[in-house]
Amino acid sequence: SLRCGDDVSVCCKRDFYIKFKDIQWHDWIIAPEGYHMNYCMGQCPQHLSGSPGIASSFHATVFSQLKVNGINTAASSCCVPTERQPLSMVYFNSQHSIVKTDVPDMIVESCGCT
Amino acid sequence: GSPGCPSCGLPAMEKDAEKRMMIEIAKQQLLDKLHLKERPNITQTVPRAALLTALRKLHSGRVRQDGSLELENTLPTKDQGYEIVSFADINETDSGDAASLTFQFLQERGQSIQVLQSSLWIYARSSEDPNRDSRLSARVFLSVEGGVSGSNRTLVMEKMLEVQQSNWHTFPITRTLQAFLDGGQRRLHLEVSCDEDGKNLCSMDASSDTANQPFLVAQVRLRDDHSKHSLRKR
Repeated sequence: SLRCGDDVSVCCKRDFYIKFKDIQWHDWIIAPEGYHMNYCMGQCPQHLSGSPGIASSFHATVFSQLKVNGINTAASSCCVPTERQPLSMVYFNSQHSIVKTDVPDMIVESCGCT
Repeated sequence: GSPGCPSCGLPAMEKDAEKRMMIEIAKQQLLDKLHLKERPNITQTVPRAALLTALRKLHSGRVRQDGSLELENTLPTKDQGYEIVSFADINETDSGDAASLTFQFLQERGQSIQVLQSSLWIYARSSEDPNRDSRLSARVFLSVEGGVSGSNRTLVMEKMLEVQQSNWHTFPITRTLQAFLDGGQRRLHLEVSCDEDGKNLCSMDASSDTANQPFLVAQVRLRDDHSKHSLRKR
């Protein structure tokens, strides 16, 4: 999985961190101090399609054969998260109770082309 | 060049505009995942000392500074379980022999909560008389809303405490809390008595002793139709 830089135009992961204090949300979110959201961006040219997400599937094999034989499938490949991590949060809810919850799929760890 | 794929097809944006857009997306994602329509408006917060004590007790070694998880001893994320920490409002009882604690729980209409585990955390002060037995009987009562203290209360549990030194003690109240939530009530009234010669070692002055404010912890999850079905099958 590529990390986005100035010279990367293909599908990559861009680091993105929000400090809750900067958006005035630190009064109701107790922990953590910020959110490493990250996101995916960049082009998915045809030769990158199916990597790494569906490389081992039957569907991917068929798709590769179509590409090798130069058949235009009219399918567009998309740069998407392929791995995510949960985020543990402690916060005040609307009823002013303190809630601790582990929210799944919040932090993008890697990106790939569908 | 990839129609229908937002991450590929986005036109290049100004850096500031991109940052503003991502912040809005992040805010919306956080609210959606926490099932909140808007950010809670916090007007009265729990004293910071009380909060820090409770969190230290509960989460030491489980949540790292950046919010990522030590996966041991946590609920599997697929269960979507969460924990509630609620601090007590402390009232004087008529009889004066028990600390009266009120916890407020508001449930969304039509929402049903399953209590997996719940404990009441009480700070008991050490006995002032060094010659006394260091063990002391503590009793937790459930009192009925609107009832006169002492006349309308049920014993929930009794436990022997070691009070040679001041310390925190836990009282499991899973079934009591589940029954309370199933009854659709809002305010849970508990009374705690650790009586030593007419002096309650579990009572506290809320204004001067905020770090030792009693609190209740509940590990809960939302009930859904699927889990009800699984329960019936079993």
